[in-house]
Amino acid sequence: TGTGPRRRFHAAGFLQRRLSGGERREVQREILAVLGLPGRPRPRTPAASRAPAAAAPLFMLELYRAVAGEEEEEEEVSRPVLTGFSTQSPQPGSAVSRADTVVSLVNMVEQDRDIFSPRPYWKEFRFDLTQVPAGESVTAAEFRIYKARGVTRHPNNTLHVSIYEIAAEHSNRESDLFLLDVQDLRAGTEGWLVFDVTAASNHWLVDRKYNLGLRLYVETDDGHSIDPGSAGLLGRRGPRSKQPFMVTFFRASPSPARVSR
Amino acid sequence: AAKPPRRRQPKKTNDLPHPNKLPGIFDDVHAADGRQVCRRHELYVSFQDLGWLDWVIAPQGYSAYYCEGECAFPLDSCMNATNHAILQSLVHLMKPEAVPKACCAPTKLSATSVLYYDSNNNVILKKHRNMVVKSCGCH
Repeated sequence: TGTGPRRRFHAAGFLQRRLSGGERREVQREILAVLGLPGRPRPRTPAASRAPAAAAPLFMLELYRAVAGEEEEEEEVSRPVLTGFSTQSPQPGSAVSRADTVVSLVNMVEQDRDIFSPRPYWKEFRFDLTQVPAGESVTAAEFRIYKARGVTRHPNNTLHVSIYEIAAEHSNRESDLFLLDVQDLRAGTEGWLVFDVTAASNHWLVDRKYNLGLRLYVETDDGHSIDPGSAGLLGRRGPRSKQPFMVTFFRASPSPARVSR
Repeated sequence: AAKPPRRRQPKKTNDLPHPNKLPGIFDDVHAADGRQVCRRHELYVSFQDLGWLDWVIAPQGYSAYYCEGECAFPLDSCMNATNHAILQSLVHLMKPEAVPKACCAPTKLSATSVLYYDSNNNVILKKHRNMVVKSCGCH
């Protein structure tokens, strides 16, 4: 009901009232509450260096487009869960359709036992799940890592890539590991590898002390350990658009209790 | 109650309702007496105007549809009326002080998604079910 400079004609032809500073903050607070956020997120790195090239935002943007397309069409298509060797572009699958929230997690720590260390070789990754939404349960979780051609002389040889959850670490002996997923592929293959790590993310959400990360091994057909870097598996030192990340799918718990505002 | 006199049934046709009678799709739907009937309106919330594009990746804004308009008897101009709304409108005619008119409210809602960065640079895709008003009607 305002008048004068506080009202303006919108392009569509109807009168639109300009919000005061207080009203704007109130609107922002309400929208943040709908999104389930306590406050406005403040990403650490500047926007310009985050968005365009990084693998996780690119993947999530593709996922957003797929979900938005589904919402447009209002189709309930049931397709297989996103697992196995795939391209970067996600397909709208049942894991995506069922999820209320999808979070891509940036790899925080990467450790290698590479060709300069005793065998077996491995690569470790760690993700921070402290910011995941409360009151939601994990329906699926994927670890995505890019495989380049590598330095193999035998591109048709089979490689076994296995991913483990680090269950416990010991100072005097090898860590306790829990096998999550295995994939067999040709040494000359190039593209994104997707591993099912749902069990690990469930453990990590139960208690943060279990979050000791993931460990990846590569072996040949005859059981020889191969340095993951030499096999072409890219880590944090790879191009930004091909760095490993984790995607977790959450479903809101059907709790009747809602936060009152 | 006295039996009402028999009326001639109107001739049945296979014609679809006039598209302008479908609420929530077309603008400027008015009842015969000039009142605006229950229909869907749009209020666009621009994330750019809110200065949020440094953390919201997509969409650039949100079409906040809402339902507004009258649910007055007869409800023939509002095709999306429930049986109860028709009955309530009738009772309202008889006892306007005691019984309010039927309400103009969403009849169909759909989901919408937002893609944004959290403070750890993780990217979150959040789906909100039953968030966007697809159509309005009298309840």
